[in-house]
Amino acid sequence: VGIMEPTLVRVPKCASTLGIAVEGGANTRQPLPRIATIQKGGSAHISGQLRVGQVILEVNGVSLKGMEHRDATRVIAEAFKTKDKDYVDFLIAEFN
Amino acid sequence: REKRLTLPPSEITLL
Repeated sequence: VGIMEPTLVRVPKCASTLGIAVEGGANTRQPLPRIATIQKGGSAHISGQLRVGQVILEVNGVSLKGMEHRDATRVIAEAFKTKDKDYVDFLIAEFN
Repeated sequence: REKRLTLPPSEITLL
């Protein structure tokens, strides 16, 4: 349904926040987390690759499919917080 | 389709 090829986007942790607002999750009208806004000055804004409206399929290889909002956002927050990596990998789907 | 319409909106979380 208008879904484009998933794209891997690597966001370096170049600011103190990731700087995205996310909506959606299992059992809501938006079953996969969707980027609602991008905050100026956050890592996502600075790296310039994420866009409002994109849907996040995976974070560091972890699928968000079937996860409720709270769990999906926790996965994203922990991926940004962990000191194991200085980046977060997002598998993104675009809709046209 | 009807079932889809009854699903609640999601909250938004700033990360």
